[in-house]
Amino acid sequence: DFMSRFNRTYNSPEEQRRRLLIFRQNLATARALEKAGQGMARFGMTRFSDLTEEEFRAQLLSPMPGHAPRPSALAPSKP
Amino acid sequence: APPSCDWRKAGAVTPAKDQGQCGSCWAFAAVANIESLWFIRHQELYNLSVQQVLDCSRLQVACEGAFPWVAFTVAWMYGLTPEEEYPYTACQNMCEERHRAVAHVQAFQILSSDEKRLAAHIAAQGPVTVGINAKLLQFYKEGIITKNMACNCDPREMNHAVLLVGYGLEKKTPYWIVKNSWGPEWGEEGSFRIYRGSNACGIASLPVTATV
Repeated sequence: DFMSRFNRTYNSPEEQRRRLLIFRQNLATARALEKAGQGMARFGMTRFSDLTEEEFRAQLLSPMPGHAPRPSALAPSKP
Repeated sequence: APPSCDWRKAGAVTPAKDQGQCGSCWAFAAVANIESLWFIRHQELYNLSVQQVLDCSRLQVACEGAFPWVAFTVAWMYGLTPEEEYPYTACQNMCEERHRAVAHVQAFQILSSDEKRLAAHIAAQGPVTVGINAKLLQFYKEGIITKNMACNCDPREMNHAVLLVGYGLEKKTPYWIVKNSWGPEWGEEGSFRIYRGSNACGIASLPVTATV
């Protein structure tokens, strides 16, 4: 269902097995999150369900350190 | 602040775009902020070019992330072009300066992290770009990410930029309405809702907005 819905193909049967394991772990995480939310939110299969947390971070996210220097404002005239 | 606010209902928010496999959320969130503010001020809703921001950012690797004010600086220097004239490719290319600009930025400001003041600012002025720890969003489908769930994401670890487009209250749970950049198929038509009032997942840690 996941592979057809999100148009996924894998290079080898080994890779497919590995992705299935990740998928199962992710579904378990999603169920636990949903339980913690006590009915206020639904978590489950998304197009990111075959990615590990590290892969998800690397592909979609980018760190924004809170302690980074913040600019005061734009200068009044353009360079 | 009024009890609720949703700039989508006012037609001030373009449909969610998809950043693909490029860490360009900072550009999407900042451009979405400019799109909405430009509509609120000029009653013209443009899909503006995120690609122009990536290409003209002067960053070494724009797909590895940056802060939203980098995008505001690009918009301030060049003005922003419509998306259809400078389409998104999910990778950084050379800056093309020949395109016409339809929206301009005068300045930007970093806002207070106080969520009541932030809500008042959004209701009065328009959507605001924020950082967030996006850990929980990998499996999000719909509903409100509650305070309990937010215990699983460290508010100090911001790794994604999004746009606060409004707020509300459901079953006594206050929430923010947040526009994401993972396409309209993801979440609630490209958006998600998260608890408002406890800096859930760092949602109020770094609010920043342009002035148009």
